[in-house]
Amino acid sequence: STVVLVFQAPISVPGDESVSSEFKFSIREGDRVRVGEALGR
Amino acid sequence: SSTSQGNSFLVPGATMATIVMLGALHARRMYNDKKIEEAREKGVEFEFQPDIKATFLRLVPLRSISRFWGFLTSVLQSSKTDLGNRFRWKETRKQISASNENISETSTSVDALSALALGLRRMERLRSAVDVVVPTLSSKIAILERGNYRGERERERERERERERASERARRHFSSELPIWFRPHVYRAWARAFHSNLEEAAKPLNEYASLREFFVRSLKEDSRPIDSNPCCLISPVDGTVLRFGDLKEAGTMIEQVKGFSYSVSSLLGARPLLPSMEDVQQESRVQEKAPRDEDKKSWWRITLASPKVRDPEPASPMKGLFYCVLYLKPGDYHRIHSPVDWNVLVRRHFSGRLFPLNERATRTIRNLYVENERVVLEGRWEEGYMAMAAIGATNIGSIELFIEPALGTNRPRKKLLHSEPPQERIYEPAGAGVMLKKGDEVAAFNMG
Repeated sequence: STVVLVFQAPISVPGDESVSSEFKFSIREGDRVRVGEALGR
Repeated sequence: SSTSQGNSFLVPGATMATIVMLGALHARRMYNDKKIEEAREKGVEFEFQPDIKATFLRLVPLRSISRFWGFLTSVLQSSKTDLGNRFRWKETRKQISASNENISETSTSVDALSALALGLRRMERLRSAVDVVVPTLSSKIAILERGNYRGERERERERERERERASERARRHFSSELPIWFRPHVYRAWARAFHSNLEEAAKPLNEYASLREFFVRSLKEDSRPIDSNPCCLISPVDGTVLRFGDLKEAGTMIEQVKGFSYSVSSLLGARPLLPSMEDVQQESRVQEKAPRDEDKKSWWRITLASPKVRDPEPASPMKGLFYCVLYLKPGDYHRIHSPVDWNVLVRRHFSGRLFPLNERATRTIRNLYVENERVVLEGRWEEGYMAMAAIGATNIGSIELFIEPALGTNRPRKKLLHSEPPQERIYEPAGAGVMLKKGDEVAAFNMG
């Protein structure tokens, strides 16, 4: 079985580095993940 | 005699040939998988290449196979228990007949009592002239009759209780249950074959009544600590990261495998009004120059089920749309948790097909995730839109929603066409829906 997440999150605007809340994944393809572990921040 | 000798030789020969052929197929399959594994380690990316098997799969009654598999894993074990149960059922029947005997004994003594009461009544009539004695005797008889009546009611209640107990015992014995001693062996074999971690199971192995129940087991307390960082989004399941990224570059398409992509709106069934990429670039240039003012429409307009949830904060930072695809192996923990604190506004159920979802299927079957049976939850979190799609497969065809237990999936197919529209439900109260905290249990994949 498979779970697909689709979600909105802040992105940085080119040239506007003030946006410090840009979303970034903290995983790589092929990683094993478990419930509760961060996928991104 | 020669024909019977021929036959006696034929049967084991055919059986042997079948076993050898299945063994050869399995060996070839393992060799192919090993080759793919090695190539993947070298970083080789497989291209999409539909093959004849994928086309053939469309003709196979996968839903019936899936439902039969579910039936098998929840009933198979009870055929072993039938004998045990039948033996226990005999025991129960003996107990019932024994209790019937005592009941009949008590009823004979009651008959004697009522005969006595009758005799007393006769004496009373005989001695009706004796007015001194009559009042005490009649009160005695009344007490006896009350006692007798109460006894009768008591016996009736006892009989009722006995019948209840017997039928309860029968009900328990005839549900789909493994014989207790047999259960750990089955679950250990499953764990060995699919690399499950048995240490984490919440209950002792012999308390899972069937493989199906074991498959959807919960875990011991604190087996999955939730990342408490308020800015992070957690994994909703145990699994392998197949794909992730942001949809800015890829428009509204997610890559299934190199060379083939499927569309987000087909997967989710929502009709996101994601503007085309030119609009997005045009809009973001405008955004950089002019400050966002109230009447400027937010450039990420996503229609959800209810317009109330359009992006209300035009002044919020620029938003992107991200995705992450997680694959669960058969031996993984199969409950689904909430990735963030969010409000689930809509549930969409697509009955679809039940193709397998393994690595080979993603390489050979186009639109695999868009064709398969799935349940989509859609709503909002603090950063905007959030959706989660749970997609079933042949062996794990049904999805149970803890927030909507009545939802039935993997139902027998009524119509042959697979493109029936999704059944949609908007959760009450509209605009707020069902509130979920990060880490809450949301759903589970069931066998069959």
